Amino acid sequence: MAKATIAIHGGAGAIARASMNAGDEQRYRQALSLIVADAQSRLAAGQSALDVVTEAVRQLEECPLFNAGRGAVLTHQGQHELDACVMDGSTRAAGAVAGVTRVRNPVLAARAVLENSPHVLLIGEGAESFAEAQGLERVENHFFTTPQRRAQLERAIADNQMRLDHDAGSLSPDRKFG
Amino acid sequence: TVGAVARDSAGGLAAATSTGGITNKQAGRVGDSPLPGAGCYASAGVAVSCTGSGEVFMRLLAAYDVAALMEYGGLSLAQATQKVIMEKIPELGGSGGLIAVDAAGNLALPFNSEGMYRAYGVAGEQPVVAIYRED
Repeated sequence: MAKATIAIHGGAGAIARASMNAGDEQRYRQALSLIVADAQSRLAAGQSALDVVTEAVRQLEECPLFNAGRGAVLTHQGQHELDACVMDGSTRAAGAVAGVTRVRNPVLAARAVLENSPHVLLIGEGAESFAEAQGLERVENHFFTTPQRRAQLERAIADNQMRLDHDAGSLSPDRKFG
Repeated sequence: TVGAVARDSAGGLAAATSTGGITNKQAGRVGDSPLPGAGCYASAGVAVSCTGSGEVFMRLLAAYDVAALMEYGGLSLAQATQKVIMEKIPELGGSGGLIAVDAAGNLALPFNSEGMYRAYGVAGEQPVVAIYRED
């Protein structure tokens, strides 16, 4: 029988070894290591794949290094609009939210759509209302902002460009995305 | 963008993807991440989470394309993910990567950019963390 297996990602892009200092690289590696190790433990304990991917992504959303949840990039207007999706391979059940601005963990809202809604994708205010009715934690939009993301936005506006997250740089230089 | 895919001890597969989108994007722009089949997909055969040029992943239904190449085309996980990320996405001018796991527990983490923050592990074994292409 195949073993339980987990993989996670925190975005792709123009991430060059030469452009990242050792401290930043260590922070990324440590965050990824802790989250994947926790997921491994959950799988070893018999948790379902659906529960494990939901929790892994929730933890990634809580880490300000990555472009999701806290630490997400900013729109031209200086706001955060967050999107998430969860899908269960056994049942093809799926849940997703788009354009949410005050749900602390969009992946939990997506999971709630999967479990407690006849729909697949909710957007904007409808998704916010649904998440609130589900009892999910809500925060002010600026909760997601970090100084690095604010600086990225200012550079992108100055250059009149849109940038994928790792190409725009967080702790590292100006090129990464996801 | 962040994501996770897993195969549990009962053989179940699942995928999740979450994102803040693109810096300096137009308000209301939605990419592939919340769209089942584009940036996130799971079936009984494979689970996929994508990251990259959202509009290109949407136009290709990239995550579902991996599943379709496997189910209808008979490709292995490695072949299907390589074809999507290294051939089809670049053909439309896109870049990025994905993570995927199949029903046998095989993993694929291809990307066509310089790097991808990624990690994987099998229950009970040491996890592997990588960032750069040469990792």
